[in-house]
Amino acid sequence: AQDPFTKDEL
Amino acid sequence: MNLFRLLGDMTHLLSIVVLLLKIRTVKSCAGISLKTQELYVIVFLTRYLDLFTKYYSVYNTAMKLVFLGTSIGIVWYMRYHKVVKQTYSKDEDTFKHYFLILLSIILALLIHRAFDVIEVLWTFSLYLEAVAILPQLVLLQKSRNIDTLTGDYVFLLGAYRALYILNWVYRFLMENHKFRWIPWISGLVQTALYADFFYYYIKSWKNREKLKLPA
Repeated sequence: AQDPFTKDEL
Repeated sequence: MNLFRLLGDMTHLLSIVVLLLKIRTVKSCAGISLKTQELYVIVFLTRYLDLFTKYYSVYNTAMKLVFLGTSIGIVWYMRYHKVVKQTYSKDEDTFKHYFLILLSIILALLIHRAFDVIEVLWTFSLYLEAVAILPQLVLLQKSRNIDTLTGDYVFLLGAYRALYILNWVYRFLMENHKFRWIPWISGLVQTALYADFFYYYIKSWKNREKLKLPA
């Protein structure tokens, strides 16, 4: 599961 | 992905395109801080460690590769290209950027969300990015005349993180309602550092005059 602070940003 | 973040990433990409355009067409990196460019390589290397371990989307992976590739390419151009390296303002690019790296490492070791290598390095990359523009801004103040492409490059670079702040507001309100203090405060500091540059850039644009920063 994605950690709550997803690092999907650049 | 929301519009603010997409606009932010496109503005960031555009800033790099403008810089590459300047270096490749004019074959000159006068007025560009090599130290800031080196800091950006470190920012991308330490932020994109999950490049091969986590997959979010084609877009995410592609952009990470573009940012890594272009930032390394720019440093290579400024350091090793026979023509371009002659135009580097070596004597004016004097900011002690190693302090910025040291301070960011110390801060990341003190303030982070989790004490594991990836998280601490990711946090370090956010702190470093916030201050990475300082050598460039100092160099601009020393430059007598700032050429248009250099001014546009710095403006776009500052604007991208301002758009990211809007993206964080949007995501907080519409998505996960979670506080992300570290990226938010780093992003606010980063954007604030551009404040006076934005003022002079917009003034020079409105008055149709050459961009000049007070010494």
